[in-house]
Amino acid sequence: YKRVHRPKDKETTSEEPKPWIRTIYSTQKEIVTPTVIAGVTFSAKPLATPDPLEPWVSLNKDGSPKTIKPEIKNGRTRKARPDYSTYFQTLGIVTMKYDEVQAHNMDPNDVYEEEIFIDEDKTYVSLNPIGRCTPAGYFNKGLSKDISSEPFCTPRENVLWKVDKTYFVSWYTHFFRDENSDKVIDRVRVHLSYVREKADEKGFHKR
Amino acid sequence: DIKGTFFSSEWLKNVDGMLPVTVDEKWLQGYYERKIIVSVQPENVPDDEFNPLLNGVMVNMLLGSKVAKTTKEEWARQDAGIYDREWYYVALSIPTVVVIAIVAIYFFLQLNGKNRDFSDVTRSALAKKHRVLGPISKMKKFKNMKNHKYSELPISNKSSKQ
Repeated sequence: YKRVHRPKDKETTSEEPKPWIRTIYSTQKEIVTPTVIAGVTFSAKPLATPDPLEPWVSLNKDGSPKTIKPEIKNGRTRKARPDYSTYFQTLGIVTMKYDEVQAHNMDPNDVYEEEIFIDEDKTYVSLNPIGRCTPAGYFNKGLSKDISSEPFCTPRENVLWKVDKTYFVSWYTHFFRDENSDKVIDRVRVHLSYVREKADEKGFHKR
Repeated sequence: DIKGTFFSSEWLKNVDGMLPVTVDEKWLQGYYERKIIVSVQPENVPDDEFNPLLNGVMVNMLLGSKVAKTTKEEWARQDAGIYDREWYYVALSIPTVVVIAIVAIYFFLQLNGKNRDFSDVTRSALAKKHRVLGPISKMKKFKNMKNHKYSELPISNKSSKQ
């Protein structure tokens, strides 16, 4: 007979994150209400002094969240929040005349065109603590693993989703573009559908 | 409206790029495990043109294993001041009863030692085990058997010369 082992009490809080006020677009004030989903606090109030080693949330293969704590090792930051490169930027072309550029090797009648990347509006994106899905996070699916999972990063194919647990479905937002205007689609809808499976395709996972 | 679809979210802001999904037991429809496909429908694709299989990800939805441990229930009972000591009483009572019984039997046998006589029982039991068979002619099986009596075989007289 062995007595039931009682582990040490974990520090928990039932305190709900309180709303806070922020100023957006220079003048507009907004009340932000934080929400907690699957242990992840969305729209949380940022720290007064930004911490470069502030933990961020990544997603496991099945879409469950996990907290990543950046660390400095040998003078370099490891496990830092991912850099999105130009995935969420829009390509723009700036045209400049000779008067503006005044380059010595430019013909005065020519027009100089420069490609620039325009950052997206980060007003609401910045409130999301979870690392965003980019094409770099795509995986291969299918029997021969030769089909790209676009636009999904999570969940990976054939992962297990257990009842009563919360998983995040994540996709690359710029994948959905309007054919005519090439603008990113504003709204999407997520569907879960049954798949008819043959007897030999049925999984027999541990019960 | 989409065939085979059992859950459709509201229209979401695409800029969020994610949706938390909590798996509901009802979705399994009584099965232990079901294969589902997760798909995203953009606003510019109408329902009748949307095919979830086109850009969907296959996922196995399952009920999950149930842990048979009663640890948490036991903690709750302990917190309420109820301690499960039945095992303790059983563990103590069984050897105690046995010891008392042995002591009682010992004294009972000591007190009744003089009044006890099993000799007839013992004798008859031993007699059954060690009975004398007797001669074969008296045995039931061989009683009526006609057996010739032993008679000596003729022996030729031997002379001293031989």
